[in-house]
Amino acid sequence: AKVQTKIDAFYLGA
Amino acid sequence: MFEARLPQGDLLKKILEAVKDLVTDANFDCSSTGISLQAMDSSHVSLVSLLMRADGFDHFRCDRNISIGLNLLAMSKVVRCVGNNDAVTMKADDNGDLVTLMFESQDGSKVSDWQLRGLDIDSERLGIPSTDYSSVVTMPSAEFARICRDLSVIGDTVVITTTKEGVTFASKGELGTGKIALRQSAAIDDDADSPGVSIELQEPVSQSFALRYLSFFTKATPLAPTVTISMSNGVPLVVEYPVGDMGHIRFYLAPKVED
Repeated sequence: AKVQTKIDAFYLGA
Repeated sequence: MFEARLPQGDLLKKILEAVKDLVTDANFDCSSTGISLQAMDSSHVSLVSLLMRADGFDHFRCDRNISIGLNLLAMSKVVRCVGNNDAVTMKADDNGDLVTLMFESQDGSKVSDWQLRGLDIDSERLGIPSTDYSSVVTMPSAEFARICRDLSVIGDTVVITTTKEGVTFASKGELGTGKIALRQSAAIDDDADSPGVSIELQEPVSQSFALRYLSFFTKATPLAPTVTISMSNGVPLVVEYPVGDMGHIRFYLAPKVED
């Protein structure tokens, strides 16, 4: 099954 | 103080329509170079990034950087009152507590003034690296909206695949499957309103995304006749619509991956 990833897991806080 | 006058007020109306269902509260970050906004949806699956450069306004004054926090649903209700040919002026005091929106009709015969209470929004700003994407698809924005709507009938996930032949959008669900393939095509008579499909391909990409979020992004369709979809395997996709010739609105969406 496919799971939804989170956007903030890809981009670190600036 | 902050004061900016946008001659094409309908641009602001279209921007608010594009983001109000995805993001509830957001900061408009104002500096001498323009206005930017970055916000995630409540589930942290997608991110919207707006840029409006100062030179796109016919008057722009920002004495010091301020963040104006606003409830986008409230703002969209006010901005819906903008006539299509109205100019919009935004003003705020130095702490952004009170925001004034003024709409002027083209002939100056009607002026309306609205005030919105600024919000103190503690939002995390993400650092998005500039990326060379493996596949960049440019296509008519209305076609992209239609594909998202049509495939939503079948399933909740779309697999977007690019090859040198073209781009396919595929979905499957309990009812069955659906697949829409687009080949590269030239614009019709170089008509900006009938753009073609073009694909810049460094490497083929195949990734899965939630149709629900892509459908939210297509609320930006009235902003521009074309949309650009940038993808690389294993990273979020970017859906970009130009905002006049003054900037852009970009939507980032995290992929669905195999468990």
